[in-house]
Amino acid sequence: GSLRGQDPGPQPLELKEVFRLFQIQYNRSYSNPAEHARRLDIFAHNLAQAQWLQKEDLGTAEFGVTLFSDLTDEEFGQLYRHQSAAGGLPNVSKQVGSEEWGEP
Amino acid sequence: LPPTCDWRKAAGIISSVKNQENCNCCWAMAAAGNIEALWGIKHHQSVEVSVQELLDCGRCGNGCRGGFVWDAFITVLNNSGLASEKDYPFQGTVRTHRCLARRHKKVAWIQDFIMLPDNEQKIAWYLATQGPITVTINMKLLKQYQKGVIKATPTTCDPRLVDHSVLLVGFGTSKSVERKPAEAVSSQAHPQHSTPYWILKNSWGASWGEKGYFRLHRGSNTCGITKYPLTARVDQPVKKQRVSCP
Repeated sequence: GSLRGQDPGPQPLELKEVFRLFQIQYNRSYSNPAEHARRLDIFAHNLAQAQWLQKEDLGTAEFGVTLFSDLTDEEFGQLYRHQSAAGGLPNVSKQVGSEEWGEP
Repeated sequence: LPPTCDWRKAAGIISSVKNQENCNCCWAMAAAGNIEALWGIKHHQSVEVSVQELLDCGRCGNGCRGGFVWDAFITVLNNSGLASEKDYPFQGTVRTHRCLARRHKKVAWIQDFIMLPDNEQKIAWYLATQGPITVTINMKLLKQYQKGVIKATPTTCDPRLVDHSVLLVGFGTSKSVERKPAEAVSSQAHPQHSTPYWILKNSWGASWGEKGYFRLHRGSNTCGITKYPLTARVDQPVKKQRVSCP
């Protein structure tokens, strides 16, 4: 009440507005309202995760909305992980080569 | 070792940022970028090689479902080189058993490939003196990455779980303001410290990250960058003095 009549200044965008801007920027549309709601949930989760990463990062990186912000970690992994088979890369150990690795 | 190195500054060495789209072919794009860069450095000739050939002709089948950089190099050796991207363009899908390698002229080839030591100083030296190399990292933090230097801990980005191959194109050091925990932030000026970093070329299009590139902290094995540093060799290794076994 004490702020009534004063210019509140720039306010943080509401989640739905941020999501709408994300959809425009990356040309995203969803097949039905249920899917839209699901993607909004995922988007919110990813934003929260980005905030956590921002807090944890020890460098100068900035984390936030990207073209992957409406994907679950699993979907992102399926899209871009270089090895879809479980287990990933073989556990190659340095024991066999030590400092000689890199020599012909 | 020079203080900075950025192969993007040399004309005709680093090709445009690619977009792998719905194909898990980071391994092929990283290998292609490595060969293109080394070919440009060695022969002073700019080439763009065919990623699609690596996918169609790989011995492991569907390259859009993932693969390894070393398999890309083996494909190049088996096919005696690679066609140009222009002749054999990227489709984003694999045509297994539809390898068209023989139809096209080879524009680049390799002698062999090697894995470098898991030592960031030695990797920097190789990068500065020989050219860009491929590395495989944990891509967990890249999903939310916008810009800047990522410095992770093994907790936030496990260096053992590497799952994404990219091209290492340079390194440098940035002056940065030390970030404090939120509760400790004061109005006083923050101390500056230098952040050594790697410059990496991703294959998710130029609209992602820093115009398609990203930076990782150098010196802390951030996201497992030292786990699989691989590079092709486009020239014969220098002959070393022979020794004789008694």
